[in-house]
Amino acid sequence: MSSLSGKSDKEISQLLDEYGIKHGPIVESTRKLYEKKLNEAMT
Amino acid sequence: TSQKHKDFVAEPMGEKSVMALAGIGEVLGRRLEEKGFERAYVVLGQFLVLRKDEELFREWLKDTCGANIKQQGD
Amino acid sequence: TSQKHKDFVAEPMGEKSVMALAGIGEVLGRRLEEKGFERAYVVLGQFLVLRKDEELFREWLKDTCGANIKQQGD
Repeated sequence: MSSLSGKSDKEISQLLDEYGIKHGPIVESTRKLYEKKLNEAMT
Repeated sequence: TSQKHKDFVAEPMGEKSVMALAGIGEVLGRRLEEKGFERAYVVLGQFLVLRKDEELFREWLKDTCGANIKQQGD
Repeated sequence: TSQKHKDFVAEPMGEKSVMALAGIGEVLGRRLEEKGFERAYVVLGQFLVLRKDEELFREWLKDTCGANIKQQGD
């Protein structure tokens, strides 16, 4: 699975919506949490 | 400060829209909404996370919604 | 709520340390400080940026400083 860290905030936000993961804005202090949740949802 | 800002601080921000913030009109408001900052309190959160550093916050606003100097100041 | 929390909400949080937060003791406080969350208001900012979502905030706390269920609850 392509590493999420290379994706833009917008792409991360779209992926979170695709996986139905509730979220707020993707900012520096929240990005790591959302990437982790996406990784969990993708595996 | 503008009347808009006076109105804003006159009561708890609660669930107010991001467009209730002084300096944030229709255009900037839409851009902020698209990035997940629909509510004024979320923008406040970002300001606090940036340790209330005005410089950083202005830069963030400019990067996030293209706010110009005046709008950032408001 | 704990006495610590009562004390905390009894006055404006101002520049209080992150360790003034209920549930955050020496160990968790150090970890949060190391990650830039030295002040209580920065943690508040994170809660707001997470849209005041308790579940997300609990998960973030656990990931960031290893807070257990009880500490997250506090």
